[in-house]
Amino acid sequence: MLELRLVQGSLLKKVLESIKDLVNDANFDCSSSGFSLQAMDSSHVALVALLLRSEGFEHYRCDRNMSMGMNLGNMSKMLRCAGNDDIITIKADDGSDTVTFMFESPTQDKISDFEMKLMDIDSEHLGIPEAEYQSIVTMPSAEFARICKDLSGIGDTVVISVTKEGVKFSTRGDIGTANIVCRQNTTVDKPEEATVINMSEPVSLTFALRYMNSFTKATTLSNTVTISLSSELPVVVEYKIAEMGYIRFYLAPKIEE
Amino acid sequence: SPLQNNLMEYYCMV
Repeated sequence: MLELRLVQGSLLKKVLESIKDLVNDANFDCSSSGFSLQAMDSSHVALVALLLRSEGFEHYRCDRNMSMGMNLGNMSKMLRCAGNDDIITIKADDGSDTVTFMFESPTQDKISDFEMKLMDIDSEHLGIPEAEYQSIVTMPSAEFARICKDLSGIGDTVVISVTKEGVKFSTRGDIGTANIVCRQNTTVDKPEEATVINMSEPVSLTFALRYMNSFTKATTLSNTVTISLSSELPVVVEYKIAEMGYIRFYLAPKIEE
Repeated sequence: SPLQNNLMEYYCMV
C-alpha cells in the first residue's frame, strides 16, 4: 500500500512539466526514504534524477519498496487537471497495475480522482558515484535559462568555461559568435540573485544547447541553479526543490574528434 | 562539429 499526500501539489505538476519532453517513460521508485526517479532520454545522452524526500509529504505511507512504470506524457495529462493550489495524493495498492492521483481543492469543495494504467519498463539504472567537481557555479535559474535560450538562436552547442574571473558561455553558428560572461557576484541584496563560483581547477566543456534548454524547464522549481563541471565527467545541472529534494540533470559533454 | 558522447561512457548500469 502506497499513499503520499503532497500539500503543495504544484511542485509535482512542475516536476512533470520539466521532464516529460526529455523522457517518455520512467519508473518511479517509492521507498521509506522518498519518492524518486532516474531515467535517461532515448539517446542516452541526458539523464534526470528526481528525489522528493518522505519528510516533505504531509502524509507518507509506503509499506514496501515499489517501482511504478509510468508514461510521463500521460501522467502530465492527468496532473494538468489538478489546480495549482490543490493537494495531490498518490495512491497505489500492492501488485496493482494502476496508480490513482487524487486532487483536493484547498477549500475541500472539489475532489477529483484519476486512475492511470502503469506499465512495465525495463530498468536502465545508472550507478552515479559521488564526485568532486572541479568547478561549481550557482547562479539565478532565470539568468541561466535566458542565456541558454539566447545562445540557441545563434548556435547548437555551448562551451561553458569556468575561471577565477567568472563563468563564460560561448557559442558559434553560421551568423557569428556569442560570449556571455557572468562574474562572481555575492554582494547582491538577495542571496538567490548571487552568482557564486567555487573552483578548484578551471574547466571548459562543450554541450548541446537543445538539452540545456530542455533542463531549464525546471526553472519554476527553484530561484537558483547549480552547475557542476569536471573535465572528465558529464555536467550536473541541479534545481533544488524547496525543503523536499532536488531534480538533477546529467548531460554528457561533446568531445572533439 | 564535436561528437556527442554518451552517458554510458561515464557510468555503468546497475
